Amino acid sequence: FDDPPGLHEKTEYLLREWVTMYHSPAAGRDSTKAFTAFVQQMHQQGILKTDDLITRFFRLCTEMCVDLCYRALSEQTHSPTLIRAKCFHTLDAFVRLIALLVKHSGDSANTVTKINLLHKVLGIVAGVLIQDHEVRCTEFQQLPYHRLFIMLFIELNAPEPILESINLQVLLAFCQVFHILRPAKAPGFAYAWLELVSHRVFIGRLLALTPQQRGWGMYAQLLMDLFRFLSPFLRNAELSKPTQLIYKGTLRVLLVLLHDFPEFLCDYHYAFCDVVPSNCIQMRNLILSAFPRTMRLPDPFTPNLKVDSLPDIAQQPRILTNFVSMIQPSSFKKDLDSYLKTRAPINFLSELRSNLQQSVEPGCHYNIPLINALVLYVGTQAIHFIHGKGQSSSMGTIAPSSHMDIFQNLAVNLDTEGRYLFLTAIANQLRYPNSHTHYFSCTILYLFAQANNEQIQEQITRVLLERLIVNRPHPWGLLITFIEMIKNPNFKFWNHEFVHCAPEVDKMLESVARSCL
Amino acid sequence: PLVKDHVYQLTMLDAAYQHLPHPSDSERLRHYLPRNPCPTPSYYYQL
Amino acid sequence: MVTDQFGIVGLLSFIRATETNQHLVPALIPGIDLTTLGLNLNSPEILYSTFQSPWAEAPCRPQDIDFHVPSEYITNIFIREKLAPIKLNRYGEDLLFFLFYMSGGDVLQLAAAAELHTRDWRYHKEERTWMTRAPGMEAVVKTNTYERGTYYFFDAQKWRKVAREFHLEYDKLEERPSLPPTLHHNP
Repeated sequence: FDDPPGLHEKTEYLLREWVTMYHSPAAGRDSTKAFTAFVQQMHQQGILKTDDLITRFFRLCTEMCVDLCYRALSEQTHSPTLIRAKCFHTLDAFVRLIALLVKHSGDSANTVTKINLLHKVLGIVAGVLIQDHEVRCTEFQQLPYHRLFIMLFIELNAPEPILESINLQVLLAFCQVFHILRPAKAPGFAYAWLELVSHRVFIGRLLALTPQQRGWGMYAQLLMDLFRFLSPFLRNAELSKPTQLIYKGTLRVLLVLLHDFPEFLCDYHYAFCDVVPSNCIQMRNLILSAFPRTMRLPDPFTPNLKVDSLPDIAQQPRILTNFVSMIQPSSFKKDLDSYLKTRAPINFLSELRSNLQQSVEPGCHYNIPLINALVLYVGTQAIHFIHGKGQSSSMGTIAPSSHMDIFQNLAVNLDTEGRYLFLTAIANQLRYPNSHTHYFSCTILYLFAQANNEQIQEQITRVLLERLIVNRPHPWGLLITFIEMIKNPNFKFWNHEFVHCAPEVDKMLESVARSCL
Repeated sequence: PLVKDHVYQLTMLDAAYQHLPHPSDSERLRHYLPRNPCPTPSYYYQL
Repeated sequence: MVTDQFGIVGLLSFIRATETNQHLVPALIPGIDLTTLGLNLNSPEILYSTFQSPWAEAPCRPQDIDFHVPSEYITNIFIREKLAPIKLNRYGEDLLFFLFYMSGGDVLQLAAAAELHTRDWRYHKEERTWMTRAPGMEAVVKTNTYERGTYYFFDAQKWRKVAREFHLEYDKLEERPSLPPTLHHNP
């Protein structure tokens, strides 16, 4: 609003000038000569006089670039290649101008000016995108914004000393703008967004090149944005083609992460499983199958595998999510801690179910993040308690205990939906050899053995089986738990009615058993 | 059933599906040897 | 037994539904064979540096990846006009094979194939390689459906021609590739 009179014309003139200078042979190496001359023109036109004018200049330039793209896209006669060449002719020039202004604003030591300018420009482009997205609705086109973001990101990640010194802030700025433009906020930009977030330079910078893994938390946040967006569409049975495409694209990205950065998936598995819908079994298995590259997994099918004696089995896995803070309200957390210590207040158990049923998600009867956090918190407290006595997890050491009281109470008192979610939370901890996998494997087998009604055993079987009958990968902890359950005669697995309730189930269990044994 | 917000998101996603990003959108313009994708026989080398 | 969707019967009914209704979420059962997504999951190399796109069925080709090179190396549109246009009939076989093997899925691959065909190379659809008669070596057996003799095969791994005795069935040879009408417009 309130652009000073004449600013629009001035900006249009300057942008045209710059595009011509950028493409001229006299532009010099990386357009530096053209830039020096152009900055003079910006000064003469008074654009650099105030922060407000610079902001308006960038917004007007962005809008002009976007309008040019919409006009090119509307020309039906042109091939996609030609349309892109016309759009990128101007967009790439504008990107270079932004990159040069960011690099050369303030003196070379003053990184704050540079980063502030970058934040400003990214915010402006995001603002124009969101407004365009709202105004044009299904006519919205991602092309100009996608090009601006990716080419600016690549330009600002060139191997230049001035850029290396501000690289972490540059990455942070882009992660913030991509979080602002997450698919739930700009669904018309979702495909371009996933292209940007999974671009080889972006992944390389955030997950491989940035020291001390300082890009991991930012990248995890963006993946969570993606899972949250997909969740409602994957929870339903019918997937539209557009949703199937972005779902498959997500699987590809996760496969690259599983192959190149398994430790990243290990560290953030908890946060991801909190948002991946519980019926997205293969995607969740993919996340849970990650294990540190330095680790050699023993073959889970090894006869008489002694899990207790594996070197890594007592190692505490890194979990970079503050899951304890998810246990709300604080009064509930206080009672929980008190119960774990003293088994009081005694009504803690009887009120447990109602505490878990305060769901915020529309369509969900339970607070799934709370169930997940409760299970992991009680489990880690139990491991701490067992190790504190110099013992390791086993069917004999995990009970009796206040921790197991809680798990058994949940197994017995929840309805089938709640119990399914509770057992899913346990199964989400069955990963590579570590102290959590070990404890929760013993726990789910203990609950199976101690069950006072067959429905509990049936649902334990269901939760494990649905993870085994999907295509690979299958987490190591899941396999060893299921093998133990079907092989160990103490569990009398094959005697249960639900094992033989239908020929397909028989066949399925037989085939899983055969592949396991 | 999807809530209103999610229906809107799905509608916008369907619209975006009609004009997916192209890999060349993330690549520098190639003036000399631009990409020119076209169907080649399956028995040719794709990679 | 549990009668709702949270027990074994619930799982079973979903399995039955996915077998009949293909639109059901492949995410669930049986999920997708992840080896078919175009990623070489057993590769000893990292995957992300050639990751082309979440929707691409194959990694980037080398020429698709921008490396930071001095700007003088990059073909500027003004230089472009001064460079000779691409004329495959002026290039040696080595370059034609290079363009063929490097340009999978691109019109350049077809154009290189057509030029090789012009030079009496033939693409064997089963052997999936190029072959030509060895100079001065006539076929020892010749019928109207096949012949036998010594031929040169182009070995892309060793990047050279290899002589080989071969029983050649004519219908296994590809006809001359036809180029699409709309060759690339340069902007």
